[in-house]
Amino acid sequence: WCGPIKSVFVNFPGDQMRNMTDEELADTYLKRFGYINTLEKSGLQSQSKALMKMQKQLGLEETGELDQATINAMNQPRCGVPDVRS
Amino acid sequence: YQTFAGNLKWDHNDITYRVLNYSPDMDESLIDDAFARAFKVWSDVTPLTFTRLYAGTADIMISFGKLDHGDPYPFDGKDGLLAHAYPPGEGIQGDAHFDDDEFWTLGNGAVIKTRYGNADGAICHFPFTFLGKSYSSCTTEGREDGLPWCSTTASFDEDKKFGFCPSELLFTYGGNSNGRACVFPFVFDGETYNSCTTEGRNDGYRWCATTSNFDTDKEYGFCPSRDTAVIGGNSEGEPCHFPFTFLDKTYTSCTSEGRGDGKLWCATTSNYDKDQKWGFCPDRGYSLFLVAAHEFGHALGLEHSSIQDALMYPMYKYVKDFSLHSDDTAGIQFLYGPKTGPDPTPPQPKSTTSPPVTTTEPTRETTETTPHPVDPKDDACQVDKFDAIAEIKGQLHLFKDGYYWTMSSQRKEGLNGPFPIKQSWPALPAVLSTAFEDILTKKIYFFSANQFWVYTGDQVQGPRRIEKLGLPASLERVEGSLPRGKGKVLLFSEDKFWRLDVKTQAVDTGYPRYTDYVFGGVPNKPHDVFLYKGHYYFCQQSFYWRMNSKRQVDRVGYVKYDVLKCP
Repeated sequence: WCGPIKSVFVNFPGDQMRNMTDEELADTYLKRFGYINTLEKSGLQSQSKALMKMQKQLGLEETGELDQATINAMNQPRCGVPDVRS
Repeated sequence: YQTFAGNLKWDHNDITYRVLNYSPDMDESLIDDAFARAFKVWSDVTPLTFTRLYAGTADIMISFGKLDHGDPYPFDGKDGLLAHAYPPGEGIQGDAHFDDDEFWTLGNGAVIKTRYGNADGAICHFPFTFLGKSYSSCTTEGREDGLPWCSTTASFDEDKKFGFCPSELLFTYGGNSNGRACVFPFVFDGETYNSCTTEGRNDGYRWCATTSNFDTDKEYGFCPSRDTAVIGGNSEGEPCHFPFTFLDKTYTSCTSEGRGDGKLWCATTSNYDKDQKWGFCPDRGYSLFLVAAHEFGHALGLEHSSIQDALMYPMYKYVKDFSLHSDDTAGIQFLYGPKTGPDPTPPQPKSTTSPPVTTTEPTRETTETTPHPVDPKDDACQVDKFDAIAEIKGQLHLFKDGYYWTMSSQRKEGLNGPFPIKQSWPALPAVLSTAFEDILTKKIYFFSANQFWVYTGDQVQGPRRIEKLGLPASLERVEGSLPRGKGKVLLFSEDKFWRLDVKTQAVDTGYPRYTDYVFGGVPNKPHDVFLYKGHYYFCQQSFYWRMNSKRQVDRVGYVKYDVLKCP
């Protein structure tokens, strides 16, 4: 009985914040708040560059990696105004 | 700090705002207060002023909405995005939107302002004890009518102070029913409803009919949130049902099981597996004041700051004792400059009955005798805010700092004056707070601070304390008056009014009433109220709201330009 408890995640009807993978969360976040400019025609900026930009803006360690601190920051309640305006 | 591209800013310093709707989470007065305090954060450090409008288009239009709420940036349910605002400009620019799938509080759990009872609208005190048992939320225990109530002190058993908590059985907000309670059951679209519903709406707000049949009467209001209600999910407004079954296990309290985000939830029926009805449990919520102060920063021209302790940092963080960070101050002052001139200080009341002495005891015998420095040769058009305005002997009288002007109702003669008040009514102090003429007896009543005088021709009675009329001793001043005919006059102070029977010189039972309940659409704390040519005028700063006899606001404007016709 010392084994880890297996959590079962369910999709709750009407839940707007459905379970997302970390990568999906990062992609949505970086686009929504202006770190990845989806309108830029010169090609996609790398996610790493966008992550660096986001980490700098939010005062996090600038690793360019989707680390736990960055994921935590992305899950924080916040203002909907983009951090980087195109 | 950052400003928007091109340093977008307002081209005027007298900013207007308007609250378009309210959240069911907090009493309207608390929401109004949170917004006013949020604007004050910015007006304290800049030359900006903020005036609330109740009709028309304001620079900053404030609204609550859920998900798709009419702009290209939908909200996302509970948590995540809390609010957004647009930089200064025309149209939607400058507007602030708040996600009503959030639980709006003052940042530390539900703030429940009571109504009725004997606590004069005080906030619930949680926990409180009732018959030896501790309660952390409003309860219907001890009542047969199902109305939730709370104690406003730690112990109802000892203090017996209580009030009723928001519920659809007590009142509604918005809609067209002037705050009347829901009527259950009610019929809508041929169906019978026994509780508030979101049916028939696409904005997710819960509503009810305030008569038994919406289809015939079309009368409705929105349901206030009960403090025990779940937030979001698919059962907004319903209470948790304990115990409940989830994945064949029984739960007697909120749980985060089944979720990857750790948020607490509950079922609103006995069996989630069968009914799939759920919602998030009430938590500390988000401080509307802090979020609004941040959003108003955007509405004034600030972008997000990268300093974590700055108000304009994009993440929400609750702080108990807020003070504006120097980065925010630098940002807003970059756009609008620093505040100029001294901070406004309220005039110090002086006693008329005793010489000035040093004392730590507050005195209630106060009459405002200290006039503000206004040059009497100035004409009325140079006065921004009059002490009192009243229609006396068919002429509008405008009082300010020991002087008054008159204007005939026909306005053919224009403004006359200034005349010294002492010349016409020698017993009066320099600063009046309101006046009215009793049409039946031709007596003129003048109020200043907590005293009043009655003039019959040259004869004067007074000063007498306003408690003699049955008004509360705690009232600092009567700020407005509306003669209602048949010897009745409404006396306004703060956000309430009383009805005075002039003949018996006593206020009627059933009062005070809240100004905004009866006179919807006008400022709920006007600094002056008067009757002029059959219209009610409610004044705040240099603006007036005119209301017709059907209590409809039919005009909002400047006292100076629209009433006095100043150039």
